[in-house]
Amino acid sequence: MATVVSLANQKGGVGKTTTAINLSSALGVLEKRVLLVDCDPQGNATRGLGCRADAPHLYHVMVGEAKAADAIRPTKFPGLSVLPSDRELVGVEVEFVGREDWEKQLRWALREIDDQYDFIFLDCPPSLGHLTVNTLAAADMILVPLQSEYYALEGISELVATVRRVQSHLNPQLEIGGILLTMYDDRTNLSQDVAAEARRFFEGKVFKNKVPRNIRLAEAPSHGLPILQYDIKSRGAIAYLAVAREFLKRLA
Amino acid sequence: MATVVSLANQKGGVGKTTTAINLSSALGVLEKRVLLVDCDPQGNATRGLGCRADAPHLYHVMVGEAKAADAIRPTKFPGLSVLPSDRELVGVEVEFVGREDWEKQLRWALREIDDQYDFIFLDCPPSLGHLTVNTLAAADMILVPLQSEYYALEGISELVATVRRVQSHLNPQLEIGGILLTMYDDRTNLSQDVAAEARRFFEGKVFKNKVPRNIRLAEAPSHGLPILQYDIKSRGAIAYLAVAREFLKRLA
Ligand SMILES: Nc1ncnc2c1ncn2[C@@H]1O[C@H](COP(=O)(O)OP(=O)(O)OP(=O)(O)O)[C@@H](O)[C@H]1O
Ligand SMILES: Nc1ncnc2c1ncn2[C@@H]1O[C@H](COP(=O)(O)OP(=O)(O)OP(=O)(O)O)[C@@H](O)[C@H]1O
Ligand SMILES: [Mg+2]
Ligand SMILES: [Mg+2]
Repeated sequence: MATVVSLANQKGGVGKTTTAINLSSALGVLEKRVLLVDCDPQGNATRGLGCRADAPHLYHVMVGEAKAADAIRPTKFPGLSVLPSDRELVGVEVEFVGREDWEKQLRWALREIDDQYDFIFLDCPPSLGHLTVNTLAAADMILVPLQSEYYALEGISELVATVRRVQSHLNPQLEIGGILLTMYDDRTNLSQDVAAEARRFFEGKVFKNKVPRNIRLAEAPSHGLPILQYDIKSRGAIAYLAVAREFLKRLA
Repeated sequence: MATVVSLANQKGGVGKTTTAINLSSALGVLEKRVLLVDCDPQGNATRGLGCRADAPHLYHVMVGEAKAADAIRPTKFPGLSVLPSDRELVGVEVEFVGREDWEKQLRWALREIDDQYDFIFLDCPPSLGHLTVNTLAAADMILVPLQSEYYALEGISELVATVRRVQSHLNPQLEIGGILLTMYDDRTNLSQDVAAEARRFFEGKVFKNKVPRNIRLAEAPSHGLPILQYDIKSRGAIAYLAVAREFLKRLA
């Protein structure tokens, strides 16, 4: 039984996709079997791994036209497979209107393949709509990438409220697995203030390892590579390897 | 008759709100009468100006429960008024299902007050859903903040496709007013590559003035101040004043 992790935060550009790609690939390097599911119609996780999203992809799985196993592809990175997406995924918002149990489509789709992986990561779009709710209904835990800036902190209470709603109506096992500070710059008061505030709110759930702002992380996706393959000596690669180890330790 | 400008880009965290607040407040300093409408349920433009969104706000205007004039408030910044939003705005997605002419609600709401302003800026959420489409149907032009990074460029063709659809079905006058490069760091190849690519795609529509990455821009919203009021000597303030002048020149 895989541990299913939703990477969600409705604030845009906080590092959800960057964390999805680099944490899952780091766990692959640590010899775990990992599946990354791109639940964002932007398809950034798909493109960032150098994959294409020819049919069948997640849209077809969510509307029952294909099985998850038909849409999953291997990547050239150790231990990592991907279930890709593209713009067509937007269509689920329309397909789901008035549909009974729309929230559980992803959960049921993943059921069939979850014995083949240790971890399944779900990269979310910047919203709290149908796709993100589907991931929260399917997940054992949510991991919240939190950009160390003002607006990112503003949206947290809304995200927590959504998690509480999903816990009471759809998925009582869903836990807040952790808060990961991203684009952290310890030279600025802003980052330190946000970190202190996040710890006040979430206490021990804030990961000790932070991901620093590092241009190599922004360059890697244009080469279709996770950071460990793009530049293993970079601060970004060191950070995500440390985050992966802390992630495993917190689970133990 | 005001010029209505939509600040849209479905990619998250590219500087839509930062541009909405700082371009509109810079135009206010240049003695224009400006209204900023927060069309994002996150309410970042509202909070970033230090405003609150007690009812009536944009949700009530969009569903016909209040007039725009009832929801507009003055700010303490010269020439700038705001039509605020909060989380409740998410409700329009449900209200609009099956509703005739849902796309034109914002356009009709703004009709009544557009003679009181020179410019009306519409800050969009990170999506191409109902709210963004409403802004494109109401706008004379779209201004696209483009983060100088890989994923931001990826999403551009989808955004342009949406603009073309709105031009043919809803609003033939809608133009692509300009592309503004944000968080630009001229020391990195990534920024230069993205700028070159944007110019190939959009030619003369790419603003000559770029907004550099500047921590003061990220600090200002936590004080509820536009950059010109927070730190007028900062690179961020100088940049947005130059962008405001170029914006006016391009219109002339
Ligand atoms: N630690 C970092 N240092 C430098 N750049 C980063 C870092 N993390 C992410 N980035 C860059 O910042 C931008 C935003 O990150 P990313 O796209 O992962 O965020 P997101 O939350 O997935 O965005 P969206 O809300 O659009 O899905 C990207 O261009 C990415 O390459
Ligand atoms: N030029 C800049 N230099 C430094 N920080 C910036 C700059 N522009 C924006 N920021 C910061 O980057 C983050 C993202 O910017 P912003 O929230 O304006 O983007 P957005 O496109 O409105 O995001 P969303 O997609 O969530 O609406 C914010 O924390 C903001 O303060
Ligand atoms: Mg993403
Ligand atoms: Mg915004």
